[in-house]
Amino acid sequence: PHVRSFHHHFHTCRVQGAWPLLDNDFLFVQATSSPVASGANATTTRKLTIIFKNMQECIDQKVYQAEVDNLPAAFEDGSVNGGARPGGSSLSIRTAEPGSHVEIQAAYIGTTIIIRQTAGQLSFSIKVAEDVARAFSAEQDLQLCVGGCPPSQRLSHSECNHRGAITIDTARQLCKEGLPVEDAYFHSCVFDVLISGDPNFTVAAHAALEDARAFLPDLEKLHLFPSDAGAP
Amino acid sequence: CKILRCNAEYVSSTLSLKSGGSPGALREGDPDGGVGSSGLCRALRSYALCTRRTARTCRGDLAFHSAVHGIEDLMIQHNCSRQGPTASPPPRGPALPGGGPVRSPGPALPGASPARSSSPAAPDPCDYEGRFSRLHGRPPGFLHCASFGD
Repeated sequence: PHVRSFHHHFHTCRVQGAWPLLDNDFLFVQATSSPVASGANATTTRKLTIIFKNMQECIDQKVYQAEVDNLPAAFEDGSVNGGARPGGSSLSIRTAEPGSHVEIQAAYIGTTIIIRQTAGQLSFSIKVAEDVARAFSAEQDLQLCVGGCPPSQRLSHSECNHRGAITIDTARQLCKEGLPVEDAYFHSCVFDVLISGDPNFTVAAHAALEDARAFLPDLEKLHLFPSDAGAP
Repeated sequence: CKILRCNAEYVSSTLSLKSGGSPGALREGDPDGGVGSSGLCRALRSYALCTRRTARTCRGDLAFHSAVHGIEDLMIQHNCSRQGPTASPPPRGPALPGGGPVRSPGPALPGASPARSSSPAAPDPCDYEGRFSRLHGRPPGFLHCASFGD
């Protein structure tokens, strides 16, 4: 998948299997990815696991797990909030669009998470308070949201062959409709449409840009370009 | 290696047992998991769990290996089962703006200040933004991360 880190690095990542996006004192987020097709370099996230860790008078530990074609509107234990503690309602989950868009509010740590399903893949976006994101020890050193994609796992677009009948011009045209600025989101969109042969991938890139627009405190950093962000 | 943290947490949990006082507080076997009777076993199981978590980074540390053997001895001595409830999670968490000790169970609330959070007019401890703004006189900073596509 494409990863936009906290520090505005933008990488296309070949990571296969389970990799942590976040691992701190309050939150653990793990994305499980597999190749888009047999033998393909590019991978896509098919499972997301989020653990909200037990915290004082606010919440019991809660686990959220989403898989392609199973985007529940509840935590693993069937609950929709942080439990019976006095601040249990400071963690809540709601469905914006059943089966395709879930939003989790964790007010006790200043965090909002959006999980979407589009074109057989899962997208993850988070807005998190700075001191929550920084609350990890040296042992919790692998977090794609913090360090971006490790160099050995980065994928350049020339490493992938496109599938299906969609030409690059058609892919560019499809992506241009929702992403008029030719930034990292646009290039990711073209890459995804070419690699998968599925025009629905435009929706994932467009939604990721909209989430960034809603979540970034500084909109000047919204558009990332290859020259300044390591974008593909 | 964070064995000293495990040691400190164990000492802290057994101190509270001793201050609790009854002789039964040091025996295993309360099926409902009551705080009193199985307190020491709970503390030992937590201690053992803590050492297991730190085993990789502590493998060359003498204090770590002493602790592992000490826990074994104490568990046998007090007839503690290996499986069972553990002590409440210790207070831990990130460096707090303003610093200072925190309340248990569970990690410290980020953005919290103990002096303020215990005052009668304290903000809702589970409203991060409100608490941070009140403590720092400005809204907190936020970060964004995303993963999508293929």
